[in-house]
Amino acid sequence: SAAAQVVHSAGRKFIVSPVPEARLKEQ
Amino acid sequence: AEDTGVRVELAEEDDGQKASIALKLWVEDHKKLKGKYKETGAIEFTFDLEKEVPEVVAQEMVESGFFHESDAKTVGKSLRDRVALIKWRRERTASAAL
Repeated sequence: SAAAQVVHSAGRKFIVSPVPEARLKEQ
Repeated sequence: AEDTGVRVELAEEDDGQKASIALKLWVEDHKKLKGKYKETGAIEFTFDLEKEVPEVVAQEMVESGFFHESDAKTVGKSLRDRVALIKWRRERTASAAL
C-alpha cells in the first residue's frame, strides 16, 4: 500500500494516502 | 463554507452516534496557502467531535510537517467548518427522528 503513517508526538495518528481523485472531479 | 483551498471530508459514514469520527483532509488549491506546501496527499485522522478543538489538530499537522505555521489558521478553519456541518447534520437528523 502507498499509505504512510505519521504519528504525532501527542499520540495522534495521521495516515497519508493519495488524494481521492473522484472527489476532486465533483468540483 | 469559505473556500480555503483545504478540503475536509468524512473518511467513513457518519452513524450519528460515535463521538470520534474519521476525517480526510487534502489541499485542493495550494495557491491559497501562505506557506510553502509540500505535496503529501490526503491526511486521514480521527477527530473527537465532543472533546477536540479543530485548531489544536491543525497545529499538530503543522508540527508533523504537513503545513507551514502560517497556514495553521486556514487548516483549522476548514476543519472547524466541516465539524460544524457534521454536528448540524446530526442535530437535524435527531430532530427529524423526534
